[in-house]
Amino acid sequence: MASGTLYTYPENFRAYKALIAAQYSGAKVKIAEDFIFGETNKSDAFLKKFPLGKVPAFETADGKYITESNAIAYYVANEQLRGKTDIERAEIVQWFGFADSEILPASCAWVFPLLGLMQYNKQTIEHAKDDVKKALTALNSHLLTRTYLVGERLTLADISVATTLLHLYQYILEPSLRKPYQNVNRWFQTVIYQPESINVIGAFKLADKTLEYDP
Amino acid sequence: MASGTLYTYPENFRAYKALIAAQYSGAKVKIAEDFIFGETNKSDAFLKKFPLGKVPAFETADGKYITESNAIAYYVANEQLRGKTDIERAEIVQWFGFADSEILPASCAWVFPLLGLMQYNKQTIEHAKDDVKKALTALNSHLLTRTYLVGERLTLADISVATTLLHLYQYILEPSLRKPYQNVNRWFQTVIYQPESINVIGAFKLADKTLEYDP
Amino acid sequence: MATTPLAQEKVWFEKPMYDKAECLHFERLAKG
Repeated sequence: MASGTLYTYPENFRAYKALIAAQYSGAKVKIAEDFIFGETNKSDAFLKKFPLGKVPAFETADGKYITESNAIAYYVANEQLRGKTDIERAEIVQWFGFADSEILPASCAWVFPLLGLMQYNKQTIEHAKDDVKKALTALNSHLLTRTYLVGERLTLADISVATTLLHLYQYILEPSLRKPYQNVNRWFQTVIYQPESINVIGAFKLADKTLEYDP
Repeated sequence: MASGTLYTYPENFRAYKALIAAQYSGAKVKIAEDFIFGETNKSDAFLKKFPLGKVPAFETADGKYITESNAIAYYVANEQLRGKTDIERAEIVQWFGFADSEILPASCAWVFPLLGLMQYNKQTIEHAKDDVKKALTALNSHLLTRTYLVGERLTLADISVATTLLHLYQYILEPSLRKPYQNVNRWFQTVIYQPESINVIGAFKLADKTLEYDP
Repeated sequence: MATTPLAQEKVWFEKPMYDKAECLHFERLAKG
Protein backbone atom coordinates (compact mmCIF):
# COMPACT_ATOMS: atom_id res chain seq x y z
CA MET A 1 0.00 0.00 0.00
CA ALA A 2 1.55 3.27 -1.08
CA SER A 3 2.12 5.94 1.49
CA GLY A 4 3.98 9.18 1.80
CA THR A 5 3.91 12.94 2.12
CA LEU A 6 2.42 15.30 -0.42
CA TYR A 7 3.74 18.83 -0.72
CA THR A 8 1.27 21.30 -2.13
CA TYR A 9 -0.50 24.58 -1.57
CA PRO A 10 -4.19 24.36 -0.69
CA GLU A 11 -6.84 23.96 -3.38
CA ASN A 12 -4.36 22.84 -5.97
CA PHE A 13 -6.32 20.97 -8.65
CA ARG A 14 -3.17 19.08 -9.55
CA ALA A 15 -2.82 17.81 -5.99
CA TYR A 16 -6.46 16.74 -6.03
CA LYS A 17 -5.56 14.02 -8.54
CA ALA A 18 -3.41 12.13 -6.06
CA LEU A 19 -5.65 12.91 -3.10
CA ILE A 20 -8.75 11.58 -4.82
CA ALA A 21 -6.87 8.52 -6.08
CA ALA A 22 -5.74 7.83 -2.51
CA GLN A 23 -9.34 7.99 -1.32
CA TYR A 24 -10.14 5.12 -3.67
CA SER A 25 -7.03 3.07 -3.03
CA GLY A 26 -6.66 3.61 0.68
CA ALA A 27 -3.12 4.87 0.22
CA LYS A 28 -1.91 6.89 3.19
CA VAL A 29 -1.18 10.34 1.80
CA LYS A 30 -0.30 12.94 4.38
CA ILE A 31 -0.24 16.56 3.28
CA ALA A 32 2.91 18.27 4.61
CA GLU A 33 1.67 20.62 7.31
CA ASP A 34 4.59 22.97 7.60
CA PHE A 35 4.85 23.60 3.88
CA ILE A 36 4.74 27.26 2.90
CA PHE A 37 4.52 27.72 -0.84
CA GLY A 38 7.06 30.22 -2.07
CA GLU A 39 9.38 29.49 0.84
CA THR A 40 9.63 25.79 1.55
CA ASN A 41 9.82 24.86 -2.13
CA LYS A 42 12.72 27.27 -2.61
CA SER A 43 14.71 25.89 0.30
CA ASP A 44 17.86 23.82 -0.26
CA ALA A 45 16.34 20.84 1.51
CA PHE A 46 13.32 20.80 -0.78
CA LEU A 47 15.29 21.42 -3.95
CA LYS A 48 17.60 18.57 -3.08
CA LYS A 49 14.60 16.25 -3.27
CA PHE A 50 12.66 18.08 -5.96
CA PRO A 51 15.13 20.08 -8.10
CA LEU A 52 12.54 22.00 -10.06
CA GLY A 53 10.89 23.26 -6.90
CA LYS A 54 7.41 22.58 -8.23
CA VAL A 55 4.36 21.19 -6.52
CA PRO A 56 2.62 18.89 -6.10
CA ALA A 57 5.62 16.82 -5.08
CA PHE A 58 5.52 13.51 -3.27
CA GLU A 59 7.96 11.80 -0.96
CA THR A 60 7.21 8.11 -0.56
CA ALA A 61 7.45 6.45 2.83
CA ASP A 62 10.56 4.61 1.63
CA GLY A 63 12.33 7.76 0.52
CA LYS A 64 11.60 8.09 -3.18
CA TYR A 65 10.61 11.35 -4.81
CA ILE A 66 7.94 11.79 -7.42
CA THR A 67 6.83 14.93 -9.23
CA GLU A 68 4.21 15.57 -11.93
CA SER A 69 0.66 15.25 -10.70
CA ASN A 70 -0.35 12.33 -12.92
CA ALA A 71 2.67 10.34 -11.76
CA ILE A 72 1.89 10.91 -8.09
CA ALA A 73 -1.74 9.97 -8.67
CA TYR A 74 -0.58 6.84 -10.48
CA TYR A 75 1.70 5.86 -7.61
CA VAL A 76 -0.95 6.16 -4.91
CA ALA A 77 -3.66 4.55 -7.01
CA ASN A 78 -4.79 0.94 -7.21
CA GLU A 79 -5.12 -1.50 -10.09
CA GLN A 80 -8.63 -0.42 -10.95
CA LEU A 81 -7.64 3.23 -11.26
CA ARG A 82 -4.48 2.43 -13.23
CA GLY A 83 -6.29 0.26 -15.77
CA LYS A 84 -6.55 -3.50 -15.92
CA THR A 85 -5.44 -4.17 -19.49
CA ASP A 86 -2.73 -2.76 -21.75
CA ILE A 87 -5.27 -0.88 -23.86
CA GLU A 88 -6.90 0.62 -20.78
CA ARG A 89 -3.56 1.69 -19.39
CA ALA A 90 -2.61 3.22 -22.74
CA GLU A 91 -5.94 5.03 -22.88
CA ILE A 92 -5.36 6.43 -19.41
CA VAL A 93 -2.00 7.81 -20.56
CA GLN A 94 -3.87 9.24 -23.54
CA TRP A 95 -6.33 11.10 -21.33
CA PHE A 96 -3.48 12.43 -19.16
CA GLY A 97 -2.10 13.95 -22.36
CA PHE A 98 -5.50 15.21 -23.46
CA ALA A 99 -6.03 17.00 -20.16
CA ASP A 100 -2.60 18.61 -20.24
CA SER A 101 -2.50 19.58 -23.91
CA GLU A 102 -6.13 20.15 -24.94
CA ILE A 103 -7.81 21.42 -21.78
CA LEU A 104 -5.25 23.02 -19.51
CA PRO A 105 -3.75 25.59 -21.91
CA ALA A 106 -7.17 26.80 -22.99
CA SER A 107 -8.56 26.79 -19.47
CA CYS A 108 -5.66 28.87 -18.17
CA ALA A 109 -5.86 31.29 -21.10
CA TRP A 110 -9.55 31.88 -20.42
CA VAL A 111 -9.63 31.82 -16.63
CA PHE A 112 -6.39 33.50 -15.54
CA PRO A 113 -7.17 36.95 -16.95
CA LEU A 114 -10.60 36.87 -15.33
CA LEU A 115 -9.02 35.99 -12.00
CA GLY A 116 -6.54 38.84 -12.46
CA LEU A 117 -3.57 36.48 -12.71
CA MET A 118 -2.64 37.57 -16.23
CA GLN A 119 -3.25 40.48 -18.52
CA TYR A 120 -6.56 40.47 -20.32
CA ASN A 121 -6.22 40.12 -24.08
CA LYS A 122 -9.40 39.76 -26.10
CA GLN A 123 -7.82 37.78 -28.91
CA THR A 124 -6.20 35.32 -26.52
CA ILE A 125 -9.54 34.76 -24.82
CA GLU A 126 -11.32 34.23 -28.13
CA HIS A 127 -8.75 31.59 -29.13
CA ALA A 128 -9.12 29.99 -25.72
CA LYS A 129 -12.89 29.82 -26.14
CA ASP A 130 -12.43 28.03 -29.48
CA ASP A 131 -9.96 25.59 -27.99
CA VAL A 132 -12.24 24.87 -25.03
CA LYS A 133 -15.10 24.27 -27.44
CA LYS A 134 -13.01 21.82 -29.47
CA ALA A 135 -11.89 19.90 -26.41
CA LEU A 136 -15.35 19.71 -24.85
CA THR A 137 -16.93 18.73 -28.16
CA ALA A 138 -14.49 15.82 -28.50
CA LEU A 139 -15.10 14.82 -24.89
CA ASN A 140 -18.85 15.09 -25.28
CA SER A 141 -18.77 12.85 -28.31
CA HIS A 142 -16.66 10.26 -26.52
CA LEU A 143 -19.00 10.24 -23.55
CA LEU A 144 -22.17 9.81 -25.61
CA THR A 145 -22.22 6.08 -24.94
CA ARG A 146 -19.89 5.89 -21.96
CA THR A 147 -20.17 6.49 -18.26
CA TYR A 148 -16.44 6.76 -17.77
CA LEU A 149 -13.58 7.73 -20.03
CA VAL A 150 -11.86 4.36 -19.99
CA GLY A 151 -13.52 1.01 -19.49
CA GLU A 152 -16.55 0.49 -17.32
CA ARG A 153 -15.38 2.04 -14.08
CA LEU A 154 -13.75 5.18 -12.82
CA THR A 155 -10.01 5.38 -13.51
CA LEU A 156 -7.19 7.90 -13.27
CA ALA A 157 -8.33 9.19 -16.67
CA ASP A 158 -11.56 10.47 -15.14
CA ILE A 159 -9.79 11.93 -12.14
CA SER A 160 -7.13 13.68 -14.22
CA VAL A 161 -9.48 15.15 -16.80
CA ALA A 162 -12.17 16.14 -14.32
CA THR A 163 -9.77 17.95 -11.98
CA THR A 164 -8.30 19.77 -14.96
CA LEU A 165 -11.83 20.95 -15.81
CA LEU A 166 -12.54 22.29 -12.32
CA HIS A 167 -11.64 25.89 -13.08
CA LEU A 168 -13.76 25.95 -16.22
CA TYR A 169 -16.77 24.54 -14.42
CA GLN A 170 -16.25 26.81 -11.43
CA TYR A 171 -15.63 30.13 -13.17
CA ILE A 172 -16.72 29.93 -16.78
CA LEU A 173 -19.26 27.32 -17.77
CA GLU A 174 -22.49 28.93 -16.67
CA PRO A 175 -25.59 26.94 -17.64
CA SER A 176 -25.93 28.37 -21.15
CA LEU A 177 -22.24 27.76 -21.90
CA ARG A 178 -22.25 24.18 -20.67
CA LYS A 179 -25.55 23.31 -22.30
CA PRO A 180 -24.00 21.90 -25.51
CA TYR A 181 -21.97 19.41 -23.48
CA GLN A 182 -24.58 17.37 -21.68
CA ASN A 183 -22.56 14.17 -21.68
CA VAL A 184 -19.54 15.95 -20.26
CA ASN A 185 -21.72 17.63 -17.64
CA ARG A 186 -23.22 14.29 -16.61
CA TRP A 187 -19.82 12.60 -16.46
CA PHE A 188 -18.15 15.52 -14.68
CA GLN A 189 -20.77 15.57 -11.96
CA THR A 190 -20.57 11.79 -11.65
CA VAL A 191 -16.86 12.08 -10.93
CA ILE A 192 -16.86 15.22 -8.79
CA TYR A 193 -19.78 14.17 -6.62
CA GLN A 194 -18.37 10.79 -5.69
CA PRO A 195 -17.77 10.66 -1.93
CA GLU A 196 -14.06 10.20 -2.64
CA SER A 197 -13.98 13.47 -4.56
CA ILE A 198 -16.11 15.36 -2.05
CA ASN A 199 -13.75 14.26 0.72
CA VAL A 200 -10.98 16.08 -1.12
CA ILE A 201 -12.59 18.97 -3.00
CA GLY A 202 -15.58 19.58 -0.83
CA ALA A 203 -19.00 20.45 -2.16
CA PHE A 204 -18.19 21.76 -5.64
CA LYS A 205 -20.46 24.42 -7.08
CA LEU A 206 -20.95 24.70 -10.82
CA ALA A 207 -20.77 28.25 -12.17
CA ASP A 208 -24.05 30.18 -12.07
CA LYS A 209 -22.58 33.00 -14.10
CA THR A 210 -19.33 33.36 -16.03
CA LEU A 211 -16.78 35.42 -14.16
CA GLU A 212 -16.57 38.87 -15.67
CA TYR A 213 -13.42 40.78 -16.42
CA ASP A 214 -12.88 43.54 -13.90
CA PRO A 215 -10.15 45.92 -15.00
CA MET B 1 1.58 -8.50 -29.47
CA ALA B 2 0.30 -5.06 -30.33
CA SER B 3 -0.12 -4.14 -33.96
CA GLY B 4 -1.76 -1.41 -35.96
CA THR B 5 -1.40 1.60 -38.21
CA LEU B 6 0.30 4.82 -37.28
CA TYR B 7 -0.75 8.05 -38.91
CA THR B 8 1.94 10.71 -38.94
CA TYR B 9 3.96 13.04 -41.12
CA PRO B 10 7.59 12.04 -41.70
CA GLU B 11 10.26 12.89 -39.15
CA ASN B 12 7.72 13.59 -36.44
CA PHE B 13 9.59 13.33 -33.12
CA ARG B 14 6.34 12.42 -31.39
CA ALA B 15 5.83 9.49 -33.76
CA TYR B 16 9.38 8.36 -33.09
CA LYS B 17 8.33 7.44 -29.55
CA ALA B 18 6.00 4.69 -30.70
CA LEU B 19 8.23 3.61 -33.57
CA ILE B 20 11.26 3.19 -31.33
CA ALA B 21 9.18 1.40 -28.69
CA ALA B 22 7.94 -0.99 -31.36
CA GLN B 23 11.52 -1.75 -32.39
CA TYR B 24 12.14 -2.99 -28.87
CA SER B 25 8.88 -4.85 -28.37
CA GLY B 26 8.48 -6.32 -31.83
CA ALA B 27 5.03 -4.74 -32.18
CA LYS B 28 3.93 -4.52 -35.80
CA VAL B 29 3.50 -0.83 -36.46
CA LYS B 30 2.75 0.08 -40.05
CA ILE B 31 2.97 3.73 -41.04
CA ALA B 32 -0.06 4.72 -43.12
CA GLU B 33 1.31 5.20 -46.61
CA ASP B 34 -1.39 7.31 -48.17
CA PHE B 35 -1.52 9.82 -45.32
CA ILE B 36 -1.14 13.44 -46.38
CA PHE B 37 -0.77 15.78 -43.44
CA GLY B 38 -3.12 18.72 -43.70
CA GLU B 39 -5.51 16.75 -45.90
CA THR B 40 -6.08 13.25 -44.58
CA ASN B 41 -6.28 14.39 -40.98
CA LYS B 42 -8.97 16.91 -41.90
CA SER B 43 -11.11 14.36 -43.73
CA ASP B 44 -14.39 13.14 -42.26
CA ALA B 45 -13.16 9.56 -42.17
CA PHE B 46 -10.11 10.50 -40.11
CA LEU B 47 -11.98 12.83 -37.80
CA LYS B 48 -14.51 10.10 -37.08
CA LYS B 49 -11.70 8.01 -35.65
CA PHE B 50 -9.58 10.84 -34.28
CA PRO B 51 -11.87 13.82 -33.57
CA LEU B 52 -9.11 16.30 -32.83
CA GLY B 53 -7.38 15.58 -36.14
CA LYS B 54 -3.96 15.41 -34.54
CA VAL B 55 -1.05 13.15 -35.24
CA PRO B 56 0.49 10.85 -34.36
CA ALA B 57 -2.67 8.79 -34.20
CA PHE B 58 -2.87 5.03 -33.98
CA GLU B 59 -5.47 2.53 -35.10
CA THR B 60 -5.01 -0.85 -33.47
CA ALA B 61 -5.43 -4.02 -35.46
CA ASP B 62 -8.63 -4.72 -33.55
CA GLY B 63 -10.14 -1.34 -34.32
CA LYS B 64 -9.32 0.85 -31.33
CA TYR B 65 -8.07 4.39 -31.66
CA ILE B 66 -5.32 5.94 -29.61
CA THR B 67 -3.94 9.47 -29.71
CA GLU B 68 -1.24 11.24 -27.70
CA SER B 69 2.26 10.08 -28.49
CA ASN B 70 3.09 8.71 -25.04
CA ALA B 71 -0.09 6.63 -25.04
CA ILE B 72 0.67 5.12 -28.44
CA ALA B 73 4.22 4.37 -27.37
CA TYR B 74 2.87 2.75 -24.20
CA TYR B 75 0.47 0.58 -26.17
CA VAL B 76 3.08 -0.79 -28.56
CA ALA B 77 5.71 -1.22 -25.87
CA ASN B 78 6.59 -4.26 -23.77
CA GLU B 79 6.79 -4.82 -20.02
CA GLN B 80 10.39 -3.69 -19.79
CA LEU B 81 9.68 -0.38 -21.48
CA ARG B 82 6.50 0.21 -19.45
CA GLY B 83 8.20 -0.40 -16.11
CA LYS B 84 8.19 -3.52 -13.98
CA THR B 85 7.10 -2.11 -10.62
CA ASP B 86 4.56 0.48 -9.51
CA ILE B 87 7.26 2.99 -8.66
CA GLU B 88 8.94 2.51 -12.05
CA ARG B 89 5.64 2.91 -13.86
CA ALA B 90 4.89 6.06 -11.86
CA GLU B 91 8.35 7.42 -12.62
CA ILE B 92 7.80 6.80 -16.32
CA VAL B 93 4.57 8.82 -16.15
CA GLN B 94 6.58 11.49 -14.34
CA TRP B 95 9.13 11.70 -17.15
CA PHE B 96 6.34 11.86 -19.75
CA GLY B 97 5.11 14.93 -17.90
CA PHE B 98 8.62 16.36 -17.56
CA ALA B 99 9.25 16.06 -21.30
CA ASP B 100 5.95 17.69 -22.21
CA SER B 101 5.91 20.45 -19.61
CA GLU B 102 9.57 21.26 -18.86
CA ILE B 103 11.30 20.58 -22.18
CA LEU B 104 8.86 20.88 -25.05
CA PRO B 105 7.52 24.43 -24.59
CA ALA B 106 11.01 25.85 -24.06
CA SER B 107 12.54 23.81 -26.87
CA CYS B 108 9.92 24.93 -29.37
CA ALA B 109 10.08 28.55 -28.20
CA TRP B 110 13.83 28.53 -28.89
CA VAL B 111 13.95 26.43 -32.05
CA PHE B 112 10.84 27.44 -33.99
CA PRO B 113 11.82 31.08 -34.58
CA LEU B 114 15.22 29.93 -35.84
CA LEU B 115 13.50 27.54 -38.23
CA GLY B 116 11.27 30.36 -39.42
CA LEU B 117 8.15 28.73 -37.97
CA MET B 118 7.43 31.57 -35.58
CA GLN B 119 8.18 35.22 -35.22
CA TYR B 120 11.53 35.94 -33.63
CA ASN B 121 11.27 37.71 -30.29
CA LYS B 122 14.47 38.23 -28.33
CA GLN B 123 12.80 38.22 -24.93
CA THR B 124 10.92 35.01 -25.67
CA ILE B 125 14.14 33.33 -26.72
CA GLU B 126 15.97 34.51 -23.61
CA HIS B 127 13.22 33.08 -21.40
CA ALA B 128 13.31 29.86 -23.40
CA LYS B 129 17.06 29.60 -22.88
CA ASP B 130 16.58 29.94 -19.13
CA ASP B 131 13.88 27.28 -19.12
CA VAL B 132 15.98 24.90 -21.18
CA LYS B 133 18.88 25.47 -18.80
CA LYS B 134 16.68 24.64 -15.79
CA ALA B 135 15.37 21.47 -17.38
CA LEU B 136 18.77 20.24 -18.53
CA THR B 137 20.35 21.05 -15.18
CA ALA B 138 17.72 18.95 -13.39
CA LEU B 139 18.17 16.14 -15.91
CA ASN B 140 21.96 16.32 -15.63
CA SER B 141 21.77 16.04 -11.89
CA HIS B 142 19.44 13.05 -12.07
CA LEU B 143 21.73 11.27 -14.53
CA LEU B 144 24.89 11.79 -12.49
CA THR B 145 24.69 8.27 -11.08
CA ARG B 146 22.28 6.69 -13.55
CA THR B 147 22.54 5.20 -16.99
CA TYR B 148 18.83 5.44 -17.64
CA LEU B 149 16.09 7.66 -16.29
CA VAL B 150 14.13 4.90 -14.58
CA GLY B 151 15.53 1.69 -13.20
CA GLU B 152 18.48 -0.10 -14.69
CA ARG B 153 17.35 -0.45 -18.28
CA LEU B 154 15.93 1.65 -21.05
CA THR B 155 12.23 2.46 -20.65
CA LEU B 156 9.60 4.65 -22.27
CA ALA B 157 10.89 7.46 -20.04
CA ASP B 158 14.19 7.51 -21.94
CA ILE B 159 12.46 7.29 -25.30
CA SER B 160 9.98 10.05 -24.52
CA VAL B 161 12.48 12.50 -23.06
CA ALA B 162 15.20 11.83 -25.63
CA THR B 163 12.90 12.28 -28.62
CA THR B 164 11.62 15.51 -27.10
CA LEU B 165 15.25 16.70 -26.93
CA LEU B 166 16.00 15.92 -30.58
CA HIS B 167 15.37 19.44 -31.86
CA LEU B 168 17.57 20.99 -29.19
CA TYR B 169 20.42 18.62 -29.90
CA GLN B 170 20.05 18.99 -33.64
CA TYR B 171 19.70 22.76 -33.96
CA ILE B 172 20.81 24.44 -30.75
CA LEU B 173 23.17 22.58 -28.47
CA GLU B 174 26.48 23.12 -30.18
CA PRO B 175 29.45 21.74 -28.21
CA SER B 176 29.93 24.79 -26.01
CA LEU B 177 26.23 24.94 -25.15
CA ARG B 178 25.96 21.27 -24.28
CA LYS B 179 29.20 21.17 -22.35
CA PRO B 180 27.58 21.80 -18.92
CA TYR B 181 25.36 18.75 -19.38
CA GLN B 182 27.81 15.88 -19.76
CA ASN B 183 25.54 13.35 -18.10
CA VAL B 184 22.62 14.29 -20.32
CA ASN B 185 24.87 14.16 -23.39
CA ARG B 186 26.11 10.71 -22.44
CA TRP B 187 22.59 9.43 -21.75
CA PHE B 188 21.11 11.07 -24.85
CA GLN B 189 23.68 9.47 -27.12
CA THR B 190 23.20 6.13 -25.39
CA VAL B 191 19.50 6.26 -26.24
CA ILE B 192 19.70 7.78 -29.73
CA TYR B 193 22.51 5.51 -30.91
CA GLN B 194 20.81 2.27 -29.95
CA PRO B 195 20.13 0.21 -33.08
CA GLU B 196 16.43 0.47 -32.33
CA SER B 197 16.61 4.27 -32.43
CA ILE B 198 18.83 4.35 -35.51
CA ASN B 199 16.33 2.14 -37.33
CA VAL B 200 13.75 4.85 -36.80
CA ILE B 201 15.59 8.17 -36.71
CA GLY B 202 18.59 7.32 -38.81
CA ALA B 203 22.09 8.51 -38.05
CA PHE B 204 21.47 11.51 -35.81
CA LYS B 205 23.96 14.35 -35.96
CA LEU B 206 24.52 16.54 -32.93
CA ALA B 207 24.65 20.27 -33.66
CA ASP B 208 28.06 21.63 -34.70
CA LYS B 209 26.84 25.19 -34.50
CA THR B 210 23.66 26.75 -33.15
CA LEU B 211 21.24 27.66 -35.90
CA GLU B 212 21.31 31.40 -36.46
CA TYR B 213 18.33 33.63 -36.92
CA ASP B 214 17.97 34.63 -40.55
CA PRO B 215 15.45 37.46 -40.99
CA MET C 1 14.08 17.14 -40.16
CA ALA C 2 10.81 18.09 -41.86
CA THR C 3 9.78 21.55 -40.78
CA THR C 4 6.53 22.47 -42.57
CA PRO C 5 4.15 20.25 -40.58
CA LEU C 6 5.91 21.50 -37.46
CA ALA C 7 4.50 24.93 -38.22
CA GLN C 8 1.03 23.46 -37.67
CA GLU C 9 1.93 21.73 -34.43
CA LYS C 10 0.14 23.00 -31.40
CA VAL C 11 2.60 23.80 -28.63
CA TRP C 12 1.84 25.67 -25.43
CA PHE C 13 4.66 28.18 -25.81
CA GLU C 14 3.28 30.39 -23.10
CA LYS C 15 3.20 27.63 -20.49
CA PRO C 16 6.11 29.03 -18.47
CA MET C 17 4.30 32.39 -18.27
CA TYR C 18 1.16 30.75 -16.94
CA ASP C 19 3.14 28.62 -14.50
CA LYS C 20 4.80 31.73 -13.17
CA ALA C 21 1.50 33.62 -12.85
CA GLU C 22 -0.02 30.71 -10.99
CA CYS C 23 2.98 30.47 -8.66
CA LEU C 24 2.95 34.18 -7.87
CA HIS C 25 -0.74 34.02 -7.10
CA PHE C 26 -0.45 31.12 -4.69
CA GLU C 27 2.73 32.49 -3.13
CA ARG C 28 0.83 35.69 -2.36
CA LEU C 29 -2.01 33.67 -0.86
CA ALA C 30 0.44 31.68 1.24
CA LYS C 31 1.89 34.88 2.66
CA GLY C 32 -1.65 35.84 3.59
